[in-house]
Amino acid sequence: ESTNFIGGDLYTITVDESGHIAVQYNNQNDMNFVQSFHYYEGAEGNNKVFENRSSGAYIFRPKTSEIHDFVYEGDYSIVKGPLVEEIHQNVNQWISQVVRVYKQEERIEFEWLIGPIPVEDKIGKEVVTKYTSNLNSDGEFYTDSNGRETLKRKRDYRPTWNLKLYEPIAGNYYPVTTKMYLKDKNKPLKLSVFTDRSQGGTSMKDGELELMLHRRLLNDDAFGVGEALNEVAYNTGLVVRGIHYVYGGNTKNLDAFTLKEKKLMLEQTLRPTILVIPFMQKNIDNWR
Amino acid sequence: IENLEKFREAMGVMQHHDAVTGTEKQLVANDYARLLYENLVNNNIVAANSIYKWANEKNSTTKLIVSSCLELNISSCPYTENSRQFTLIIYNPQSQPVSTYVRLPVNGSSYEVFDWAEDISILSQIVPIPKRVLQIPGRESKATNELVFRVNDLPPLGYKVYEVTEKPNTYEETPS
Repeated sequence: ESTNFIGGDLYTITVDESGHIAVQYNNQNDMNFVQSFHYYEGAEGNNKVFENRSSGAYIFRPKTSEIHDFVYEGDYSIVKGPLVEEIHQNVNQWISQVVRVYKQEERIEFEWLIGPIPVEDKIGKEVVTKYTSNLNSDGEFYTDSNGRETLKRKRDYRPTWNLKLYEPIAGNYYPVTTKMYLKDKNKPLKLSVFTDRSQGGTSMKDGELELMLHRRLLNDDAFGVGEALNEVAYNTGLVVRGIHYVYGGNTKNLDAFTLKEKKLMLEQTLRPTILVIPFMQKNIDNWR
Repeated sequence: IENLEKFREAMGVMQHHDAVTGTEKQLVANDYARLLYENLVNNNIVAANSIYKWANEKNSTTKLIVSSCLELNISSCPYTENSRQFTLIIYNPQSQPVSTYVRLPVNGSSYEVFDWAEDISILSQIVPIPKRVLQIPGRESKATNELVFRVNDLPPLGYKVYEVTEKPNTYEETPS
């Protein structure tokens, strides 16, 4: 059957005209978001003075505050079945993803595949994903930082001194161990992203969550490692694959919402271990 | 105990700040990968012994061979994609019951998944692996599909056993 959306009963997830993934919440018409990929160009310099410091393994430092968009030149296909519905999307030659919704699960999975990042143009690139929602977050977002305590972050702000940022992108990036979210200032709405590894993240515009996915840089940042973050395997740059769980909605019943979030976070970090044994006759009663 | 001790030592090394953040030199990163891989594989023996004990089969004459799928992140697992029939032990490391989905790289297009605990065949789905994943440099896998099924009520710090059997194709392919 020809179809152009997934999402089961909870969501309507489509690929919009620009190639971005558009998510509409079916039961909460006032909430939606769009997912898209972008990149920054890494700063390059001789590291002699602060202004000439390169972006590298230790520091993220884009060349300018300009975020670059990708031209979505790929295609997509849809898989639907009794257990899972998926959009398989190719963004370009080296970025693709699977967007997935399982039956009986409320999370939306974004399984991204990035690389090898091309550097033939001698420009280091740092690829990010953005979830742009209609929430009015008023410059505030939350990160779990060291995995112990979730902290409120405010764009272009530090709680104990007057801040003037000369590098607004890098200055607003914070560590995300497992979770990052934002809340609407006026309505009981929340949008959370759970990562499967530690990443860096920010919210450069209201309603937006941005996470760094993969970096390939051509200069050392002179903080000690003595190598550019230019990992190579099989004679080409690395390919990375990972998953974001996105979960959001109405927080009127905050206890239930928080409980679901905690379960999701544990599911990501303490996934079941799968062991395979060749088929053989066994005493099934014993195994039971 | 010796295997476990080596694993503990490897995990100790992995707590160095360079290993946590990825700011180690490339050669060191390669060595960390080697350390982790060797110890994960060696600990299959520890896992096999534990499972045999739980299953009251420690006196069995059949040697239990347990393998872990370390490349599931790139939809690759030689043990599931090269077998028509295999048994899965799914262990829950959480201290609370969990229901979740399992995805296994396979070659065939139709499988029966049998839940030993419930004594029933359960619903499963075949999903094609995206082309870009098949093209990941260095990926040596024949799997073209993933078998998806739901694992219900995995006990806390416990396991469930599933048997997977490939079914013959029930449809005829048309030339087009």
